[in-house]
Amino acid sequence: AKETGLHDEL
Amino acid sequence: MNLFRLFGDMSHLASILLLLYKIQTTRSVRGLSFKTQALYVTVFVTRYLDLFYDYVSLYNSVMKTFFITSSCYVLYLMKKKYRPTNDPSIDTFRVEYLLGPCVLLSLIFNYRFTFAEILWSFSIFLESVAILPQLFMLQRTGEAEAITTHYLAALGAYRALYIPNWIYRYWMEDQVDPIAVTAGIVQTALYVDFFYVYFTKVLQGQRFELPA
Repeated sequence: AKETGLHDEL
Repeated sequence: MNLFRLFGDMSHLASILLLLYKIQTTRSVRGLSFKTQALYVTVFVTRYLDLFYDYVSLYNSVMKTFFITSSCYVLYLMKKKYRPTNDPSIDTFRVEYLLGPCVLLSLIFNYRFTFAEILWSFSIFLESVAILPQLFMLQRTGEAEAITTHYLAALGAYRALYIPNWIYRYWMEDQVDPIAVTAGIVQTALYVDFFYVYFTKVLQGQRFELPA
């Protein structure tokens, strides 16, 4: 699994 | 977007509508912690700064804008419009004890050591404990209006639904966000006691009352 940090969640 | 997250977000939306409904119909902010509401404004403002430089989707932007404006509006209702019904003397949780550790944690755990990412991390940690002044107040007074408990239940359900959302994303999208997951599990755990009383009393038609 890759870490996101994309912050597409609220 | 998966159904767990969609229902989680809808539950979050519903919780705020319930909160506004409670204030407007009872014309009172009694039983609500100003500190918790002020912490939510802090959470939303520090997390959603990316509204200005990072576009995710229309849904994302609309929800972020709604959460910022509605939480600020609640503060206005508590401090101005219904100020006489607010009782700071029972809202005694020391928020410094939450803010300090959250600043520290965000400096240690973040995805990049940049201002925006540290603020994002801070908001995640702060959200996980922002409900504590409210739960502490509930504990102190030992009872609550049914509508207030529905607000808290919707807020707790929102957090609980994000957990299956993360499990889904881990399996289906190979995505994992360790900071959000850790803080989210802590946040959900804080509601366990509340949910126990909510299910065994409020949903059985009894008053929300804690044993003395």
